[in-house]
Amino acid sequence: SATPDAHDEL
Amino acid sequence: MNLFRLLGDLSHLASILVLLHKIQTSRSCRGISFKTQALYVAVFVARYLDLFWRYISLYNSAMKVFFIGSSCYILYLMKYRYRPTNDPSIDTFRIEYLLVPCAILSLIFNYNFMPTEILWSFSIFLESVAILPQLFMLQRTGEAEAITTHYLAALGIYRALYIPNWIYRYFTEGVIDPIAVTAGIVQTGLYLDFFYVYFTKVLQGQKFELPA
Repeated sequence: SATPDAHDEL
Repeated sequence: MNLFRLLGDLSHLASILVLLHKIQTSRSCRGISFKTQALYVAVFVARYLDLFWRYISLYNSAMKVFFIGSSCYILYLMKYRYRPTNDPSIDTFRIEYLLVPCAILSLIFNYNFMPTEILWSFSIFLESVAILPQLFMLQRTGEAEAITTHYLAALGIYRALYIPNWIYRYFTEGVIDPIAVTAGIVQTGLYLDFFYVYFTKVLQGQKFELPA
């Protein structure tokens, strides 16, 4: 998803 | 996933492999700050425990397992196997000056006031300053082995590459993560002095030495 709280980065 | 982020992550991976290589081949952890390495364990555990409830991709999970595992292994090497080569008397940065402000900041700035999100914010803030004991140690000793500087350079490049990644994501996905971006810019900024010496000296074949 495109919200900051997706936290898909390492 | 975009190229900047991939190269950044690979640089992060490379930095840890370089550090392990340095410790294993010289059978010594001289010049490495135990405090910085311990802070990285705290960062990775606080951020990557979401392995258990958030699945993003195999790549993402594998990297998380690697970062937690390798950082713990490095602590083990420093604390046990190569303990005599670790000199705490030059590793004198007071980490409570980092931990307490980061804890307070994470309570104020987070995306949701719940333990997992506060831990995530805490890990982002802590990562941005975790290198300070190491840089402080470098400053004190005034010099470093080339391989140690390659480790630091790879670590700094990883963070620097995340910045174009955020710019790219802003334009392609319309996403912006203010906490990660702010902390990331601070973190990259901490490396500027180091980068200057690294690129003008070490990469020209000279020894890493700071002006007295």
